[in-house]
Amino acid sequence: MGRIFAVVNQKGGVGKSTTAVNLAACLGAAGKSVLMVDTDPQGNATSGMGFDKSEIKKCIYNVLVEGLPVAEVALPTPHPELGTVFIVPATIQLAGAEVELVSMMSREYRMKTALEEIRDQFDFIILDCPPSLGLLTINALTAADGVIVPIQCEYYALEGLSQLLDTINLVKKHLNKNLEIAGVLLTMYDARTNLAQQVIDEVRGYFADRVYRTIIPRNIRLSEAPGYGRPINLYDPSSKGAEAYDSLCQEVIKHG
Amino acid sequence: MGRIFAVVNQKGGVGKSTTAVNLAACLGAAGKSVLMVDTDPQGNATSGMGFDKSEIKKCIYNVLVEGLPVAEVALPTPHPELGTVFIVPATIQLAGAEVELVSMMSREYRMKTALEEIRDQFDFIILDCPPSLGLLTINALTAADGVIVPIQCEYYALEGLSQLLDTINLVKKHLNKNLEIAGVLLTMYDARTNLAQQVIDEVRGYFADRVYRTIIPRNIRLSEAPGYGRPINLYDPSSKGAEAYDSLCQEVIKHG
Ligand SMILES: Nc1ncnc2c1ncn2[C@@H]1O[C@H](COP(=O)(O)OP(=O)(O)OP(=O)(O)O)[C@@H](O)[C@H]1O
Ligand SMILES: Nc1ncnc2c1ncn2[C@@H]1O[C@H](COP(=O)(O)OP(=O)(O)OP(=O)(O)O)[C@@H](O)[C@H]1O
Ligand SMILES: [Mg+2]
Ligand SMILES: [Mg+2]
Repeated sequence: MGRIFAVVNQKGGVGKSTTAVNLAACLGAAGKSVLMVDTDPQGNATSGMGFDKSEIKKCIYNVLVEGLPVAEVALPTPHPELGTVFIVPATIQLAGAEVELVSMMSREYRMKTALEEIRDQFDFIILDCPPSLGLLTINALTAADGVIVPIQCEYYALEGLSQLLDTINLVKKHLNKNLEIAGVLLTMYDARTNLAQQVIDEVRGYFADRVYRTIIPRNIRLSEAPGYGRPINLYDPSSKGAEAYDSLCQEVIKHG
Repeated sequence: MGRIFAVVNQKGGVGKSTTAVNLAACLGAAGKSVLMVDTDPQGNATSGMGFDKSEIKKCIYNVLVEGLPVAEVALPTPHPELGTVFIVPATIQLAGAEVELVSMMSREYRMKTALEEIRDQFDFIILDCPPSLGLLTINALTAADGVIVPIQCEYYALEGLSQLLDTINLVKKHLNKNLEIAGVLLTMYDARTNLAQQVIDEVRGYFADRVYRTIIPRNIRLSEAPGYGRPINLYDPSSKGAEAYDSLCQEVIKHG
């Protein structure tokens, strides 16, 4: 039975899409079968994995709003060397979904219901979320077993955590009682920033053993890779970014 | 009559709050009277300007949802050396505002109406927005004369632009016919990233003369300053970040 992770943080630009793409790619390269679902209307995870969004006819919008089966929308990645990695893409069509979902039946469970049909075909399902706590993120949290929370090693990133935890607890109470925090991932670590260590200490103080041992460093190759539509393990396998995501992949395989 | 700017981009982490805080601070130091309004529930601009959110009793929530006058909520910054800089803060209370606003009368005009009362008392009013295109951002766009669009010099940042422009055009057509793009601000420029120049060329090709000449470099001091609650012109006035925001301030004074 596939384990479902939602990559969530309403703070913008903390590395959600970068984590979703590179974790999915590393899990595939490690021989796991993976489905990545892009629930952000900007579609960064879709293009970061190498898809040309102008050629995509059906996306997560059709699944959530029209009830199309995931099997009819999922596509294999353009990188066969990654093994079994499929994606449910997002296009601009998704921009109107939150407004449309508000008045629909079982609006918070549409992702969960859609994924149930195909869950057994994958070892891992990774959901990339937009930088907000609206219905798209709520759908991902309701469908997930675990939440991966990327946190940038910068001061502003600490401020939204209580709101995020409140939302996770509300979902756990009303929509998905099995939801847990799978792990907190420290990202964009730059040893030169004198606050980085303080942020790390504060996050470890707050989340204790739920913080992944792997820390993702700030690494220019990670920000270049999406421009070539290749995950980091294909764009620059010997970079610090590739090593870090590979180490995260091992942690996730070992204990989620 | 104060000129109102909304700092908007639904892509997360592009430097919206950093731009709002530092532009407001530089305009104040240049002798202008400034009101900064934080419309993001994370309240980064509020803490970045030095406020302790736990001590704030009233915020933009009370203005938008309860109709409290701005004059009763606005606070002077804790930095008298900035001159006349006031802020309408945001606290966690704002997190529920978008849901509450959906069913309210003239829900898109509440910010515009609130600012009309005090607009004559300031030279500039700067609105920081959350990373989404929901009702809080729509309120800011409806109230604004001009939009400042920060764009990170990275690949992913280019993807959401068409959605942003669509939203600006919709607001211009239905809610605020005078709305213009005041300027596009290139942020976090890092000459070592081989894509940065391509992003700049693409943005200049698309927006032509609406791109500010000032480019904000990636500068560690900018990410440290919020941890000390001080804008960059007080935290490290000789840094590249401070020079860049001062140059932006001059451009905004000269022609918005
Ligand atoms: N470790 C890293 N080192 C350097 N750059 C990074 C790193 N991780 C992500 N980036 C870059 O930083 C930017 C923000 O990352 P990303 O888009 O993955 O964040 P996000 O949380 O998904 O953003 P959003 O909130 O808009 O969805 C992107 O341009 C990305 O390429
Ligand atoms: N020019 C810069 N150089 C280095 N760091 C920067 C720069 N501008 C902003 N930062 C840092 O990058 C992070 C993102 O910036 P900021 O929070 O201002 O973006 P934002 O667009 O307001 O994010 P959100 O979408 O969450 O509102 C912050 O930690 C900030 O301190
Ligand atoms: Mg993203
Ligand atoms: Mg912000």
